[in-house]
Amino acid sequence: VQRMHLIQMDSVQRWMEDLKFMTDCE
Amino acid sequence: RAAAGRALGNLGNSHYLLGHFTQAILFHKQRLAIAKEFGDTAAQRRAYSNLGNAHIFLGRFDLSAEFYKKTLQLSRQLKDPLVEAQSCYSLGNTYSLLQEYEKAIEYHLKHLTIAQELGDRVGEGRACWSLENAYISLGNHERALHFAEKHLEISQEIGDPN
Repeated sequence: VQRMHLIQMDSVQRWMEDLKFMTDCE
Repeated sequence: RAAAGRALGNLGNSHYLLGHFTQAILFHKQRLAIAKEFGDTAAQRRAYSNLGNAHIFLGRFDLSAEFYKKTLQLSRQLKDPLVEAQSCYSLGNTYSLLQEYEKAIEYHLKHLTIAQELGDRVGEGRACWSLENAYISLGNHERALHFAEKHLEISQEIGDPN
């Protein structure tokens, strides 16, 4: 289960890394 | 007042980029209020998207999902498929964080369809990667394998060895 969770998280982690620098500018 | 709205949005974004997420939310909420006052749906859409992003880093995934749904609704109203695709991708990832994998799959599939329509191979690859992981979490290895194969094919095509 823990391994599944880790696999699950890699695509989400990548998204969150990109999200840190993502803003919808005025 | 319209300029004040833009300034508030910029302040929200600056705080966000500095990692001041609570401050960012305060500014984006004020920006949203002014956008509503003017009936400016494009600015409302941006504010909802920024609010969704900021709540992710405060661990309020439930609130992020609500803001992203508003973003999705307005992107459809504004007929902006790029933003619609991005909203679906955000919702898919947010529902993964909430461990609601069926809903995550629903939105990642919507993202996949739009990416295919737009000929966006990078987006399509990311959708396949996300779907592969969501299906693994549900124990549906057959579907996971299907999307892993598509992900591999697209990664090779776009030259992404990672």
